Amino acid sequence: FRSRRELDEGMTASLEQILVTADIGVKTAYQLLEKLTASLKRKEFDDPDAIMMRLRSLIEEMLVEVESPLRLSFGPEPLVVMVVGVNGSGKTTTIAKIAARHKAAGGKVLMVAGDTFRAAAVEQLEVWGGRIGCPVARGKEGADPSAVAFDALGRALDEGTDLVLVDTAGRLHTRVPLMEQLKKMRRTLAKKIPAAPHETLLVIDASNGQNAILQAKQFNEAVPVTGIALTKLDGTSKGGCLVGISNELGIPVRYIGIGEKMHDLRDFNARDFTAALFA
Amino acid sequence: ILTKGFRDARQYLQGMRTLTEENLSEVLQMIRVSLLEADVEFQVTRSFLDRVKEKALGEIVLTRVKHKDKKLKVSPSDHFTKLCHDELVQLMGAADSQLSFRAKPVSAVMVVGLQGSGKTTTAAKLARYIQKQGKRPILVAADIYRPAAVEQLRKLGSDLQVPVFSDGGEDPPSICTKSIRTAVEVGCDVAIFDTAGRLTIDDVLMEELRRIQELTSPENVLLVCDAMIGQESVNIAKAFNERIQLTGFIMTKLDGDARGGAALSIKEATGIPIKFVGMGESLDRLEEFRPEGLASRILG
Ligand SMILES: Nc1nc2c(ncn2[C@@H]2O[C@H](COP(=O)(O)OP(=O)(O)OP(=O)(O)O)[C@@H](O)[C@H]2O)c(=O)[nH]1
Ligand SMILES: Nc1nc2c(ncn2[C@@H]2O[C@H](COP(=O)(O)OP(=O)(O)OP(=O)(O)O)[C@@H](O)[C@H]2O)c(=O)[nH]1
Ligand SMILES: [Mg+2]
Ligand SMILES: [Mg+2]
Repeated sequence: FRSRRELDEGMTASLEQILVTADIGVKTAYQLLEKLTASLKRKEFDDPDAIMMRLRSLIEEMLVEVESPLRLSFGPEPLVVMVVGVNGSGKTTTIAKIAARHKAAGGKVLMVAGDTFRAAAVEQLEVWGGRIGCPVARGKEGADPSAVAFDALGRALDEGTDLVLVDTAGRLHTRVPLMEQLKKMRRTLAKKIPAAPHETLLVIDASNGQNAILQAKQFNEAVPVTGIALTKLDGTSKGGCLVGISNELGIPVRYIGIGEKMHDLRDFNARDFTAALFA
Repeated sequence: ILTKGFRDARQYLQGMRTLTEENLSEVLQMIRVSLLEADVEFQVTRSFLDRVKEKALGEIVLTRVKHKDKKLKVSPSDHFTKLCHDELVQLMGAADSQLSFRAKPVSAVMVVGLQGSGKTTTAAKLARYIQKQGKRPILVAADIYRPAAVEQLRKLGSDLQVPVFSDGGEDPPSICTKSIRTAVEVGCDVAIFDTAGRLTIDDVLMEELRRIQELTSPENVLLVCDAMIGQESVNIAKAFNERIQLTGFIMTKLDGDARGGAALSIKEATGIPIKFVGMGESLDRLEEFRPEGLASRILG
């Protein structure tokens, strides 16, 4: 007679495999399975469907806590969003998507070409500006990104802009001078508009594994991250790294990116995301 | 920097005189956590640990036979760490950063991968590397989709004084085919195709790659993979490999703290050799692959 307070080994192994291969991370997976075992009723231990449903709802409950779309409520001054993240995560494209959405809703947007470092970064944002019909504030090549952002806020104030989206260069969170540059950008924005940046949006690639958690921690330490956008969820990766990040940091999740076109942006929805994890 | 899993394992074994079946399974579990946290793919982790277990058990038996109760020279902790390390190095394969070049007239290198993995930057790094080998590369802007992709490659090419071929009116397979002719005309002997980022489930774009390969038969087809990639690494590599025959892969952004378990995973699951690693944004940041370096990083 086996005490039914434990999942059997086979079940544990297959659940662990589902969680780990979705990039949920082995430690987070263990925690979830412990929580699962604690929450199951005695008779449910023999019911694989009940176990699955319970696991899904545990994850969904966890993610509902951080489901928090960016409410762009507008006051007399522009709302400033600073977009940050590691190289290639999808920052510039995400800015274009947010700008397109806000413009379609009748708002006045200014995109700021704050990546003055990478080849053709400014040009890339300008192409998007042209497609969306949205101005792009830029500086000279190699200009100080903070100076470009400072001037852009001045322009936004003059022009009655509702929403300012500041693009920054990709950077690895391990590069101290680059993280310092980000802190400086933040201080500079506040010099022009004290409440700016109202949102610091960290863009994370859904195909990342456990490094995403380190990214979130380090960026959050440098500049408080107030929102997350998880991109490339149209790929085969399930974006499970978000579960670990939410578990450890609880940062609001704003958007998901589901493609390369300007409409490929959705508000984060915990239920849909969790369902897709198990699909 | 020992990762927690490995540190735990070593500490666990510190006090022990010998490696036994009991403490071995404890230690393997700690290593497993470490590998999975390093983004080594699930099945690859399992088969790696099975192999390590087999070797370790074999050695335990041998040790008992040979030493009986004589004191061992090497502590089980050091010995076990070395066993894992050596097994990992062996899995990574020999250092082989060879690119393949035809005698004449133009060889080609095709660079492929997911969005944002670092292809354009890596294509330029390869141009610089190939130039240093005394060849005359030409960069080919085969990404017609991404805003300012051509400008990006042009800028990098100009920094290196490497010519860049682009053609606004053509599709990528035609661009690559035409680039070979242009290469001959301008006296270049290696064409490097920078292709657009794509998802492996995008059939149209995967077919585009197959078409480029069919028309130009590039000697080198390199998958560019971000070091931060998680469990999908093997599926992604296999999907590219099934459509086009990869000759190697390059792992980028290894200058960060991503452990890069995908490198081991891809090599183990597909046999595709790791040719280079990207260690930074600037164009001199391309290093030849060293199995030792990557093994230590994955083990932590
Ligand atoms: N499939 C897919 N591709 C995306 C998504 N978001 C961005 N991309 C692609 O990812 C690549 C990189 O996007 P960028 O916007 O340039 O990324 P970035 O973070 O600004 O890059 P850096 O500025 O170089 O650090 C581009 O090819 C984009 O089209 C998404 O949600 N889905
Ligand atoms: N730190 C670091 N950054 C890198 C490395 N390789 C590329 N990058 C950066 O990663 C970002 C994306 O690089 P790209 O070369 O544009 O990537 P891509 O694969 O061509 O992107 P798509 O064409 O949009 O798919 C840029 O910010 C690069 O500077 C590397 O080895 N280390
Ligand atoms: Mg960008
Ligand atoms: Mg590119």
